[in-house]
Amino acid sequence: EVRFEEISPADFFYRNRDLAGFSNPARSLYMCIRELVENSLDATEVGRILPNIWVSLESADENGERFFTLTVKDNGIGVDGAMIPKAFGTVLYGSKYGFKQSRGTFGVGGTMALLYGQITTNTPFTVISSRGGKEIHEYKLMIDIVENKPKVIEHKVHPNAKRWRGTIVRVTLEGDYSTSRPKILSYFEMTAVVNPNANIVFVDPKGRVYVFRRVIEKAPEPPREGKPHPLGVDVETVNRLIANTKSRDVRSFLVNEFQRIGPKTAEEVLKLAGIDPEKRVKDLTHDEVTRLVEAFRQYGKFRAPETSTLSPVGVEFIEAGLKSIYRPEFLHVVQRPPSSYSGIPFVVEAAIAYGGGIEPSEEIQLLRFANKIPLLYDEKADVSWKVISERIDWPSYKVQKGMPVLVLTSICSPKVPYKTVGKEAVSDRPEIERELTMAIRECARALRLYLSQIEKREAAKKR
Amino acid sequence: EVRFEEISPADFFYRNRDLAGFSNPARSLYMCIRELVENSLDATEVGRILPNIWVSLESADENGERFFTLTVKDNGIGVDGAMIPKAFGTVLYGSKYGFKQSRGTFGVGGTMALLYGQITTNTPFTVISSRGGKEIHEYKLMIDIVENKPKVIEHKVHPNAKRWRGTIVRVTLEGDYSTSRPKILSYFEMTAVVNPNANIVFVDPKGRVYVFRRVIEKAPEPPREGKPHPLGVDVETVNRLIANTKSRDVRSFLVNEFQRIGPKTAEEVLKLAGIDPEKRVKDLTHDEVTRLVEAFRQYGKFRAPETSTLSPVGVEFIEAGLKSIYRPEFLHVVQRPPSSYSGIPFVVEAAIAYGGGIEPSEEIQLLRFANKIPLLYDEKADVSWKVISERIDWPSYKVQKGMPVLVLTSICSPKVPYKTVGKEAVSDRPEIERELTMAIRECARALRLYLSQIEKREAAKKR
Ligand SMILES: Nc1ncnc2c1ncn2[C@@H]1O[C@H](COP(=O)(O)OP(=O)(O)OP(=O)(O)O)[C@@H](O)[C@H]1O
Ligand SMILES: Nc1ncnc2c1ncn2[C@@H]1O[C@H](COP(=O)(O)OP(=O)(O)OP(=O)(O)O)[C@@H](O)[C@H]1O
Ligand SMILES: [Mg+2]
Ligand SMILES: [Mg+2]
Repeated sequence: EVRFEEISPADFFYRNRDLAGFSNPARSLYMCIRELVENSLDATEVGRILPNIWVSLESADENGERFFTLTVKDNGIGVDGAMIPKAFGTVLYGSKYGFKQSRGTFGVGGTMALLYGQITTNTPFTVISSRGGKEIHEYKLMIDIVENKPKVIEHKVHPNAKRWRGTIVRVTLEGDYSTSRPKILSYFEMTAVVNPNANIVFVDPKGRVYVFRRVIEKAPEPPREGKPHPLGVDVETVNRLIANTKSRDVRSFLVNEFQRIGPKTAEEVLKLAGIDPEKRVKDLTHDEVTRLVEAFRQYGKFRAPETSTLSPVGVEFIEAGLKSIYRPEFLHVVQRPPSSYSGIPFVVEAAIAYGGGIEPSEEIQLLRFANKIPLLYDEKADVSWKVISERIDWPSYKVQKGMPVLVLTSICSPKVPYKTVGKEAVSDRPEIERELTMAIRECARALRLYLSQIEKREAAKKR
Repeated sequence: EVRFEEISPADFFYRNRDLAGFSNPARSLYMCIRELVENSLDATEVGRILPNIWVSLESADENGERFFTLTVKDNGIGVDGAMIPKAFGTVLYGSKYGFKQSRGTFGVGGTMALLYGQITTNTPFTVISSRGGKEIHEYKLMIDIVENKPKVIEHKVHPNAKRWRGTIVRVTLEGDYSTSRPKILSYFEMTAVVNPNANIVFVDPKGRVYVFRRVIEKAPEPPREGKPHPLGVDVETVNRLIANTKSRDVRSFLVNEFQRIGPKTAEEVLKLAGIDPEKRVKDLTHDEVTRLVEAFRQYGKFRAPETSTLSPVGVEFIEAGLKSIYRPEFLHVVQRPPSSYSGIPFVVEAAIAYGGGIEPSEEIQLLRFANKIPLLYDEKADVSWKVISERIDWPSYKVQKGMPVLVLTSICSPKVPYKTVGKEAVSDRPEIERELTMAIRECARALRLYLSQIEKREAAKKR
């Protein structure tokens, strides 16, 4: 009476789609839009392309209340014709598993959005893409959820006369636009704040057109894949590096496969671990690998992780984005120096804006970003919320309830410690919490200066 | 420069172990204990066995501060010798994927605990088990994380002279007992509250022995696997039922594969969907399946889901458990009638205890349970917290800050809408929220009666 079963990752997320954020039609519609838009922004950023993202949501039933067709089109690097079925039809398959900052990270999101459309409407989805070569590939696909494999319903190849490069994804799904609309519009607005170099157009089911125009003509340097830092590995990762390395002896293995380890450091670490530097690395015993990782922890003199895997938003972009959307009368933006948690580099940016187009509000308005993704749910579970509600003494900065104050936080890392697959809240790692606190206090000090100047002026007027 | 990769589910949870609750050594130690204890309780409940659970945590390094060996032994139904490697060494493999209430549900937890031990200590784990037959199987295993497969390091078969039946799991892991200890002890205490028929012994690294004795000699009726309810399916599930059914025509398919559909109801639903009842079910078109699911939604006259898939804690067990641990001076326990959300049955139980061994506290103490699992983290994200902080007008029930009040909530369902794989908070489905509100208000009314009686007595004394 005990029956064992194995299920595929697609089946796991199908049965437990709450875990991926697809809990009800309004939230699921939001998730579909964000997962596809984030894929499009990744595809432009990795190619250092100024993003043009076009999103349309059309009614797919007569009442226009329950079923919608979502189309997302971008001018990104496109997907290889041969790769399209697996990229969009397989869970835990993607191009973002390397160690560098990216919006995507799990290999789940885009596929989940298309899977959700499939299970609510029983219709295939369409992917059209080209890398700018001679051909445009068009697929109609469904997902074999039990097997976690794509099913090609139709495949056409078109000649690419104009050498178009980009991707179009179209899916029909059950949603609830009237409930979801405020969050969807906030998502586009916040996306525009941290991507002021993007043209974003959203056409909604009622035909309303929302345009966010590019205000900066720059594309940031994309992050580059990095080697692991010795403080960021465990025995499993070291065993995999050993299995794949071309290095012969342990010393050159350390120098070649890790960042921040030169020949001298390698010798010192190996001495601490009691391992002969000349020993063939593929001959290391179980015990020796464990001692090596332990020696990494004890060595204590590694330089901080490299930052080439990072691509922060940047003070200039945050200023341009906040000004373009909110026209605040006061604005202060801070980018902290890079830091790290558990051997993983990260950088925190923060901004405080006051007045102008910002509405007075009972509670401080918080815009949260992680890897340039707007986070709109689970605010109370997020480390940024914890910082602004527990670590900042707002009255000491002259900030009272009901003031028009907006705080922006941005965390960038090749590995953001999200709390859920749905990427809505960031865990309160002590190092991240500390960096956010420093950044927000710095902005708050600037705000206090501004507010006292206003006070003085008001006092002078009265006299 | 775009490199596609596919990763296994074990690799996914290895890279993102935060998502499964394994975020730092203190929390990971807690997770290992709970995942193994919950597996043991499932193994006794499914066999209707009075649980004897023995847990020992021993220091595994000289200081006793950082590495521990955890052993969990139960008298449950055991695991078949041939099944042991996959059950413990493969993620998304388990015996709890059927539609009935169980503590386990994802096929991840126990394997994750053992995986965590492996990556922090590079040592194999041990599983010893017998189903009470002639043999006891003993395995030393590791997990091939990249392939999501077990690696058998050693396998011994012992004769089972005394016909012992049960399972022993032993793993060495990095932890932080001093930080984790309060939560671990609360976990055992809360487990004893809803399992008063269990003998639980916990021996900690300092040699302290914590005993929770059985106070009820009953084993509840285990839940039974049920057929899906028409309101609980989508086209994917219907397509799978069609693929596996032995039924010939659509009408008998509906009657045989679903609960709450008799021949007459089947005819009415098929009329609504515009499908001929005599049609061969395996000939149904894409469109017809979609119309069938739509007709389920519109029919509106299905009886509520069956409750044989449920196994609530029970008023008697909750009373016995709370009295045994807290000896309150007042106690009121409520079990609501079964309800359902999205075609999935659930039952809510609640209790309010006052005084006795309950400490006065600034905020109301909340003990949360889902499928008899104590939930100790993410309180503010949980639906029970939302109800007691937003839906109950405590002063109107004479409850003031600083009173010794404890609220217990228990949600049981074949599918609890957990927010995370780490099972710490339940989503606020409206139906669940409403049932919790009703249950707690009923207990609060009883408390108000008791508190006013106390007031009267105090007033009488003064005169
Ligand atoms: N618009 C697009 N342009 C180019 N490539 C894309 C696009 N959308 C998806 N892809 C490719 O498909 C892969 C899978 O996408 P998916 O969203 O499922 O996972 P991911 O983005 O890697 O991770 P996450 O689950 O965090 O979103 C991506 O890694 C990317 O290579
Ligand atoms: N102590 C035990 N006694 C009997 N069977 C066990 C025991 N521990 C684990 N198992 C078996 O191993 C399987 C896998 O356990 P695991 O904890 O990984 O997943 P699960 O319990 O099914 O789901 P969850 O991830 O929600 O815990 C279980 O389904 C069960 O069949
Ligand atoms: Mg993605
Ligand atoms: Mg389990």
